Amino acid sequence: GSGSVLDGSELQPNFIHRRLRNQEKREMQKEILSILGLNHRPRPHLNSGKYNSAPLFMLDLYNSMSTEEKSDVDQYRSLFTTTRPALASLHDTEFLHDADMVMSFVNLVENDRELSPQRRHHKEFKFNLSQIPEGEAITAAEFRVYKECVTRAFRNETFLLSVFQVVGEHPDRDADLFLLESRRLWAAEEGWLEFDITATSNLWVMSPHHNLGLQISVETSSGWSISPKEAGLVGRDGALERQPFMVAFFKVSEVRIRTAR
Amino acid sequence: STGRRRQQNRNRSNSPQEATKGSAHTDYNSSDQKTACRKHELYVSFRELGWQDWIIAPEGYAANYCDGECSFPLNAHMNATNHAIVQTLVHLMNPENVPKPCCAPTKLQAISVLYYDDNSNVILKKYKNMVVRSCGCH
Repeated sequence: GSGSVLDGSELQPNFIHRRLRNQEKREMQKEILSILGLNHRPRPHLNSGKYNSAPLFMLDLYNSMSTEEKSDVDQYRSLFTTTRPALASLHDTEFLHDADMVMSFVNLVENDRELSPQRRHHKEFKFNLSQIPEGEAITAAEFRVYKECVTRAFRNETFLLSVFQVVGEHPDRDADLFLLESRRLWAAEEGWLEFDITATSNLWVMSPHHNLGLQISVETSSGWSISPKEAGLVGRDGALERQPFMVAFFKVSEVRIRTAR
Repeated sequence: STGRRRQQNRNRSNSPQEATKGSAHTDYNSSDQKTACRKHELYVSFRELGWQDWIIAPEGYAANYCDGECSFPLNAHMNATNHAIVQTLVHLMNPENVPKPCCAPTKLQAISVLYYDDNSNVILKKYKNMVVRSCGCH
């Protein structure tokens, strides 16, 4: 901790280990931000010191990339499946090989619509894709939600979980929906559920005004609509490391030319 | 080389071979491992730049740099190109006009950086040519 830029060369004893002066620090920061392709230093708003699910997932991917750089691909895959299989899957690491960039998106809105038994319970999610750097094209995108085991009220029950893209909103009636995927799950199942939303994400990037979010709904095997929370789906009020999020893999679609300073 | 140069050489030595040898002897001393072109450590600390609130990983990285002499004779550990080998000899003969080869990176590696943006979204991106892996004479 003796300085920002250290030269550990023992063959240059006249190199002084020192802290950078303020101006030097600013110059260093400017240069590195320029290399990272950032106009300014980000100032995220983080609620707590702990990481929630999205940074944890991304940290998994980061560690798999770092391991891959050091060792054989097969070695890192076997390492990966023994460390945190519940989070980033082998599927994601395959996307990672082709990606230049991966981005996870914070869920901006989560509305639980607890309605009468006759109406459909659902959860809504929205993600802001407007800050994607220029020149990056989405190659794959996933919506991830964690399901906890629920057997108390639903022993031996199965649920039909449906994920919809919201295509139209109306103030006086239910939104227009486009079914992306339905999946049958056991009540006792536990773990991360991944849903492919690549096409949807590409639409949202190309036409931001079409970005009206996602909805998920759950039905029992007898056709009753229940709240996603009852089915064990973790929402905003759940554990930080199990929050729903969206992740997208990108490939550079145009060469970025760094402007001279 | 010019006539003047030859006169100077004649003053210094009886034959070009002796002048070359002399120079070679001098340069060989500077070509030993201590001053020869090689990789040196240089660590860039994101933490020390005060960026730990938005860069999740890494805390910093070993960028390294290349420095050292590329003088005749170029040794095997200097990763010299064939052209550089020829250039060192030409430099020996004609130092005013032909410089020594440069000590520069021969292999660079990318690093991955994991960071938050202003909206607290998380970005993982690979940046090429950030780390010097090996140096050589070019």
